[in-house]
Formats: sequence, C-alpha cells, structure tokens
Amino acid sequence: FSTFPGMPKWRKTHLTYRIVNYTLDLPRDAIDSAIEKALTVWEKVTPLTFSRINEGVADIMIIFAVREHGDFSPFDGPGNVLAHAYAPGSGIDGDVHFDDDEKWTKDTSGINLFLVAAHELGHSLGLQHSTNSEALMYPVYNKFTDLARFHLSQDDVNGIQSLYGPPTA
Amino acid sequence: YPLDRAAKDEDDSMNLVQRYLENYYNLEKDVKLFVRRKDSAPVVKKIQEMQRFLGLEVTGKLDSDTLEVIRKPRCGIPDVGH
Repeated sequence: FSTFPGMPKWRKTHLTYRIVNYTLDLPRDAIDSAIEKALTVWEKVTPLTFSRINEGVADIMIIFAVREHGDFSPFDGPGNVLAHAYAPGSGIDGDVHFDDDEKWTKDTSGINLFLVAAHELGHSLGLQHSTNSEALMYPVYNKFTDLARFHLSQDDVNGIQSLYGPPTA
Repeated sequence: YPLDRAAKDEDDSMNLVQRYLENYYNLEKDVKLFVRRKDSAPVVKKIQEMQRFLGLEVTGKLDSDTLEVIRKPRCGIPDVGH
C-alpha cells in the first residue's frame, strides 16, 4: 500500500458525506446503497464512522460529472478514467468525482459503482494506489471481482490502519 | 486499405500509451514516445516503472500484456504523486 505524500489523514473519526447529484444510469436508492456499502467497507476496519447530510458542505462531497467539471482535471469520456478522488483535507480535498460518461451498474455488466466508490473512498481517507493487484487500492478496475464475497485485502487493511488504527472496541 | 487500417490502429495505441505514461507516470509531455530518438532511455524507464508498478514482466517494451493493462479502465489518480 502507499499513502499520499505527507500522509494526509482526517484528524477526527466522524466524517460527513453528501451525494450532491446522481447518474441517470441507476435508481437513486441503488446509488445511495452503493455509496453506503462502500463506506461500510472502511468503517469495519477503522475507528471511522460516517453520516450523510443532504445540504451544505460535507467532508466528502460526491458528484457525477463529465469532461471538465471545475477541478482542472477533466474526465475523458467513456472508458479509461472512471473516477478520481482527493486526499483528506478541507475544500475539494476528500471529495469523490465519478465520470458520468461511464455506464454505472449494480452488477459487473457495466462499471460497478460500489467497487469504484470503495476504491475512491480509500483515496478520500488517505490511501494512494497499491502495487498489489489483489488490493482494492490497485488502480486498475477488475470486472471479475466476486461482489458476493467482496472483502478488503490485507494490504488495504494494513494501509488504512497505518493511518487510523484498528476499530475501537 | 488493410495496411492503412493497421497503421491507424497502431497510431491510436501509441497515443493511448503516450497519454497513459504522461498521466500516471509523469512522462514529460515533450518526450515524444513514437518519434525515433537517439536516446530512448527516458521512455523505456517510464515503461519499466509502469510495468513494475502493475506487476508485469519488466521488459521496457510495449508487449501485448502491457498494452492490455493500459486499455483496461482505471482510477484517474496518478500512481506517482507530485
């Protein structure tokens, strides 16, 4: 695993998130559920907890956007780049952006939203890419992931616990 | 006609590789990957860096395994931080 230069991390254990807009590829409740499940992946192995807000500025602002979307890091249309996210901090930092030119799905027929969200939220919490191809933080999307048996690799767990420690009893 | 088609496919692949190395492995934008250069060392080094990171055989060449991974969807965060 690796962390961002300077090891940025959240200095609090309770974080807020906000889903600012939605892709039309999926019903809203499916998107809400994918994001919530992706947060739970990290919640289970750290002392971190998350709550959703629907107005105002959250620690983690989640958007769907195409091409140039205000951060000077434009998306590239269908394929290749699926999403990006920012390391912990204020303002745009911590935020997650999904490329809405992708076909987002609940299963793996298109791009699975849960898998990409879990990866991007890893960045929001301070993890950089891993060189371990079994890790969630490996940067290449794996459509053969078994969603029913999804679990973080030990590499992901070691990485996130190097920043936040294990869950509190 | 087939020859032209093959040449275009190759150009598209090369552009993709160029962008990939620029985006994720800090290949300098003024280093042209596909112009024959006296010194190909910087490009080979970047390809090796990418292959090492992605767990591929480190050849420094754009073999089929390397091109296959480059064509797969991925996260937009660069592997090498500024």
